[in-house]
Amino acid sequence: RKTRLLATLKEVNKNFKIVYNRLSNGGRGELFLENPDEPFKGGLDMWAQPRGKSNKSRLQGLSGGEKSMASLSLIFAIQDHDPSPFYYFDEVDQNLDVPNSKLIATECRNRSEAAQFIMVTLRKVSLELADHHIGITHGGDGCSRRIVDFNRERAIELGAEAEKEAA
Amino acid sequence: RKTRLLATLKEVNKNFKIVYNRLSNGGRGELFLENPDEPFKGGLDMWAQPRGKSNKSRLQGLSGGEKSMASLSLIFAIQDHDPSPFYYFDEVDQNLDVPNSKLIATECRNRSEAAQFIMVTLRKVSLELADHHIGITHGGDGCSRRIVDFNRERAIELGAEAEKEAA
Amino acid sequence: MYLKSLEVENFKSFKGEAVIPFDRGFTAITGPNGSGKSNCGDAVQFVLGARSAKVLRAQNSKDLIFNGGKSNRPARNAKVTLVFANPALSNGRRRLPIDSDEVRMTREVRLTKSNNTVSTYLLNGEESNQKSFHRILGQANARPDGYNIVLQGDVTRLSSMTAVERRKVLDSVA
Amino acid sequence: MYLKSLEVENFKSFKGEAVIPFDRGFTAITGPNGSGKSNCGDAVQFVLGARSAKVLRAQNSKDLIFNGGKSNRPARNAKVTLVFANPALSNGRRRLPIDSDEVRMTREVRLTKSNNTVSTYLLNGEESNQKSFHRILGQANARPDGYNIVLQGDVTRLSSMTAVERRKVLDSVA
Ligand SMILES: Nc1ncnc2c1ncn2[C@@H]1O[C@H](COP(=O)(O)OP(=O)(O)OP(=O)(O)O)[C@@H](O)[C@H]1O
Ligand SMILES: Nc1ncnc2c1ncn2[C@@H]1O[C@H](COP(=O)(O)OP(=O)(O)OP(=O)(O)O)[C@@H](O)[C@H]1O
Ligand SMILES: [Mg+2]
Ligand SMILES: [Mg+2]
Repeated sequence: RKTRLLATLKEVNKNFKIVYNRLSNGGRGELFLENPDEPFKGGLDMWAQPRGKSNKSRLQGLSGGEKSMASLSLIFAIQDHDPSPFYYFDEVDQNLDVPNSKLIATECRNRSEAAQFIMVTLRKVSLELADHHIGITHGGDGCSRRIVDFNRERAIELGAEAEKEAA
Repeated sequence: RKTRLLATLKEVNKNFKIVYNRLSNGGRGELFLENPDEPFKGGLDMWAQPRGKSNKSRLQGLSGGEKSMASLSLIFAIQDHDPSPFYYFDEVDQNLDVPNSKLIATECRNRSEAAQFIMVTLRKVSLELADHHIGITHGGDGCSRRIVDFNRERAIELGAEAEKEAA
Repeated sequence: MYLKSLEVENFKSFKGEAVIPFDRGFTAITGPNGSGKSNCGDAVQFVLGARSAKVLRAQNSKDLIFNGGKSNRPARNAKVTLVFANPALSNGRRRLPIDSDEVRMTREVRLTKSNNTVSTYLLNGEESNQKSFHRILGQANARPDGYNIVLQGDVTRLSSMTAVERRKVLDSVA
Repeated sequence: MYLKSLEVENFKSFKGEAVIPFDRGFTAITGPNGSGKSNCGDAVQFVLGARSAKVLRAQNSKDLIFNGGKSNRPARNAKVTLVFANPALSNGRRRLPIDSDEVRMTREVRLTKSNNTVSTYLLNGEESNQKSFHRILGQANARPDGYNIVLQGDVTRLSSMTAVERRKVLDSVA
């Protein structure tokens, strides 16, 4: 059991370094066991240093968006360890700014050549990069239904229409 | 201590019903003590029924955005109980769609006549409704600085520019 | 192998039948707050074998059955079918160890007369059970754990969990 | 009464001095991820009397001092000043019980030679302490608790906390 965990950690950590470096444009990430001799007695630390920041930064002191980018890198690193034919992501871009949302949507798009990616999102950047679009709505009566004849323009419009109405 | 809690609850609950009804376009909200006789032995339940939904819905089963609207209504209800001269909100619109973001930004705008409201946001709708705009950035060297000559157009551009670059 | 479509019937906020077709590649689902987007994710987890009702934001399996919304009659059952495309690969084998081009995996929960819930599993229309679902999906690596399905809030939870909880995540994929 | 400006010096990611002017009404702060927006909120909480260093996402008060970023020298002190406009009201009284049109409340944390931290409080340049800050701010209802300051993540925390935790929130404002 211990050898299996150490082997999994080694591989996931290798993936994590590569993915985090790509998603943070040059930052450095690393996974550490708190107690390498007795791994089940301790936890697993995640350390991430965004580009341009000090190497002393702790995960706790990073910003909301920076933490999400580190966590998403770990999720992709775990997926690479044991690839699945399809993935489902639910609003993972909630607290990301536009450039980071684009990095994540592009990462999903690239990965969707090898496996199917389905992503729930409200962000325009992600909607633009998707191949297919599905609209879900409720008609004020509490019943969900799929919007038929839905495509990229209608998806972006759904957000923009509401924005126009908002302005 | 018990009478004070019950009096506070009565007033906050009255505010909560009014605010939630307004922020959900007609939904119904209510706060309940789990143990009204011995309030300190139990907790405080928050019940919210968005417009068009069943009255059996539990907070746990609501969507991410619906929960946030209920929580924000409670925050405003607490603020009304003991008004302060200024308020600071940090990305409270993270998981809201455009119409809900507009409702919250409009609520802040209306309340900003009686008290100062400062809101950190990445959303265009909120930036459009604010009176004043402050830009913060870091120059890739890990040092934060304020962007001078910043206004509504530049604020919206900051998001749009990144969006253009993203498309 | 990929998910061709999701068919729901009276599952959570979906009244009656709804079919959501998927393609290969990158698909985005969008819509207003509270419209039912996360309920689609819950539907997928429900068939794959969610760890517990709590993961589906439900107190118990009764909460998974359409409750009527504002003014409709509550349903007595909820059914979800995942339709997988399962073509034969060049070596003649298939990702899902079932000998058909399309594999339909159905899970249904029904209220009995005494208001308890009964769960049934169907594989291409024939009776099955959760164990075989797990075995079949496990062979294709389509398991519900290991962050193949990232539910709303999971990303923030991963960055704020304790180091021991994070090590347990690694345990579950080791 | 309103917050006229926030002056920070070597506080968290702010190297050297920075002044952030505020107006009455509704002000929006925006900028990229990791730029320092939430650090402004932490600076406000730092002076108002944050419940603990943990609320400021810091292990201890040393983490509040600019650590140099990529290639600068780490600082030895961090200072934050809240500048309040405090006009006399029509009845001659002022919201903050201090007899001046402008009230500057400063909190500084410095590293000593033995690398411990020392905190000092200044009111309009004169030495003060946390207790008087609490008393003065309490009179104007500008307390740090009760959701006057909603930090990043507080909204989601409020909807997912237990009922007992939520009742404790009410206790703190009763
Ligand atoms: N058994 C049920 N019967 C009817 N409606 C239900 C049932 N269970 C949950 N719901 C409703 O489904 C809605 C939640 O949908 P869901 O979480 O999928 O929204 P969403 O589209 O993901 O929204 P968001 O963008 O806010 O995350 C809630 O309004 C809830 O009341
Ligand atoms: N003592 C310190 N010295 C230097 N940098 C620090 C210090 N403490 C925190 N930081 C840095 O400040 C940054 C966090 O800034 P902040 O949380 O304000 O970002 P933000 O603008 O709110 O971003 P987001 O939109 O993602 O929430 C982190 O990159 C962190 O490393
Ligand atoms: Mg959702
Ligand atoms: Mg922030």
